[in-house]
Amino acid sequence: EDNGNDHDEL
Amino acid sequence: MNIFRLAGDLAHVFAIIILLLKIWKTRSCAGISGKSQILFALVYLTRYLDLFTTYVSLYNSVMKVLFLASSGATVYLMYVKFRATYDRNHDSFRIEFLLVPCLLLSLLINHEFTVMEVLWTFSIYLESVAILPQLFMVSKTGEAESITSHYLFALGSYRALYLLNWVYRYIVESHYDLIAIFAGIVQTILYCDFFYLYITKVLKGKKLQLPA
Repeated sequence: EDNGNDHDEL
Repeated sequence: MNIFRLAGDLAHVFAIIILLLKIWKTRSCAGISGKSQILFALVYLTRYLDLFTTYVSLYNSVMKVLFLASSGATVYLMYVKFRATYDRNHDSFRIEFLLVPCLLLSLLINHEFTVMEVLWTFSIYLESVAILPQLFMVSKTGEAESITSHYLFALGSYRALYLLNWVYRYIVESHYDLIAIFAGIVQTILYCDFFYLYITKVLKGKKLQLPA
């Protein structure tokens, strides 16, 4: 399992 | 934020500025794929819905608004203001061949089965292939203006720099996002052929012309 989308990157 | 991420974002902004300036100064969008630009506008629309739900930083919000506004402006210039110069006969890539698989894949492989996450995932998958109508157009006409080549180089560099950002974040922060990494690798691979031509031809002052 990965950490996923952190909404920081564009 | 790290140097690779910042460089990637700046390359992305630079690409958009080059494209808008080219269209505005020459009063023409010849050689630019309107279909790729529509796909990019769709990418930003579906990805940046989180502007309304998640605040990350001023930088993050400003960039998101900038990408939304500039892609909207590009589509407007191509399809309304300079419509007569749009080379639609050469822009014949069927975008449903990209939209449908990206939609299905985002429904199947995502971080979380919610509307926002599926739309985010769809935008990541779609971005990775959104340049294909443009590359198809270049291959159909067999050439590209230098300014269009610079645009494509800056746009391709952005995701390549993000790959370095993801390596850095994995090592330093133990953060990784397999969906973004996988799509970013696909996106960068699609530009490799173009990068080769750009470095061997355009940087030596020649026009980008494909071998007959």
